[in-house]
Amino acid sequence: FTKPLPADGTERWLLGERYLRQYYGLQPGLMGNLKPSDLMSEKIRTMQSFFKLKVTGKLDDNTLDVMKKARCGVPDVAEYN
Amino acid sequence: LFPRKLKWQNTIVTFRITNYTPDLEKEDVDKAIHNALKVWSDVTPLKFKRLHEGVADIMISFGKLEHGDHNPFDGPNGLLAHAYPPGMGLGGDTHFDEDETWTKDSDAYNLFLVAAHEFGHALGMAHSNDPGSLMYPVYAYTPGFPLSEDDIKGIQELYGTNPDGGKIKPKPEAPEKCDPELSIDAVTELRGEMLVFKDRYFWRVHPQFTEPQLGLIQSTWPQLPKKINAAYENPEKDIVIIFSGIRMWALNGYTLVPGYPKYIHRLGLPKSIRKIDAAVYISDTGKTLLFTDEEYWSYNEETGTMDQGYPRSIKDDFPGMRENDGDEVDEVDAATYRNGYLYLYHENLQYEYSYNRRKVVRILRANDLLHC
Repeated sequence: FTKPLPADGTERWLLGERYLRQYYGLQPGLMGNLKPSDLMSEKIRTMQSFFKLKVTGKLDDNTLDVMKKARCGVPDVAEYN
Repeated sequence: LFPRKLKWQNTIVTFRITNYTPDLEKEDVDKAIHNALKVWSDVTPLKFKRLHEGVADIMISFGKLEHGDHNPFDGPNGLLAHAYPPGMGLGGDTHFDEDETWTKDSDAYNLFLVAAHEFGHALGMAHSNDPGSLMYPVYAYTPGFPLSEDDIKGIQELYGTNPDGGKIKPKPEAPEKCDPELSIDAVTELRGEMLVFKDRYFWRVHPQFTEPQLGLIQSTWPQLPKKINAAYENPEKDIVIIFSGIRMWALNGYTLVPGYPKYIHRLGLPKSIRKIDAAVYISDTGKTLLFTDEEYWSYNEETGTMDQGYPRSIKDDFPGMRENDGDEVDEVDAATYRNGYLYLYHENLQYEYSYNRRKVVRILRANDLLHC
């Protein structure tokens, strides 16, 4: 389907964090030590339920797979300020 | 829709193309923009007026990375374009990422389709989570009129219907996987996953995930037809054969095998056969069963020939398939094989046929396959 998913954890996190900031209103700098803050897990769950994925709150392969697809830049839930 | 249902207050909306992409001829860009706006004026009272100078409601431009609105693009792929909801100044403006390759065909990324989506935002539409909708956030190339019923419902809630609009044919909304009446068109294994096809869509059922993933057939395989009749996997050859009408395609994983499509009659079927309803590979025998109307054929994968003594009657060889009202079932929509059991799908039911006991031993709902 899409380019191979990033193997190492850091790249996965950065991709996920960038995606959630862009489309789900995640505030920057909530990464901590690459551990999903509660807020980040909540944003992941919001994104997973929007795309009808299994809601895990984690950046699993299926979720990252969707995050890597070409898409529109308008946020999915947060109001466009 | 966006919060507060933002919309333009008058039905004449102006637009201006302020620059062009080098990927396409100028007139191709003009045409893509015109057709993308027409998609929305076809179903509402809205009219679009083009300006060649000054400030228009919808200012259209191509730009890279940071392009003046503090909402930077990200280079090739990923983020393709964005647009702002109706309003003063930046409101309605639509920007395309010049780092993408813009096309006028099925190659990524088709400018008309992305523009039609972005103008949806410029008119007040937010994203839809129906994968068959134009307002779905992920790019998917599909030919034809791009609006689904979901898109039309949304835009007409803002602006009403088009009083003199011709009859347009919206795309049907995505099937509801747990609808008890759900029937399926085809089903096949693919390297341990299960693909379930219905209309323009398919579900990917992965053994590790409880939630099947819904997608559009043509956004994954643009060369396949919108709707397919049957599919089966031959794991020995690591290929999946997809049937639609009198043609068949071969998939190796998710890539199409060159040299296809071929005619189904290459398998040894008579020309009178115009479509295959269901197909399944029986790993214990190395035979593929092909179901056509009330009969079925047996194809020897090793020799590449049809077995003698076929076609045979489905009703005679797979007794015990009965509908809810007791009528005998003599046709099949889809078929799979697992651990000595043949699963035959007809309408909203699936029949578990035991080869050992030579009869149907269980009847389930078809969407039991989709964890419903």
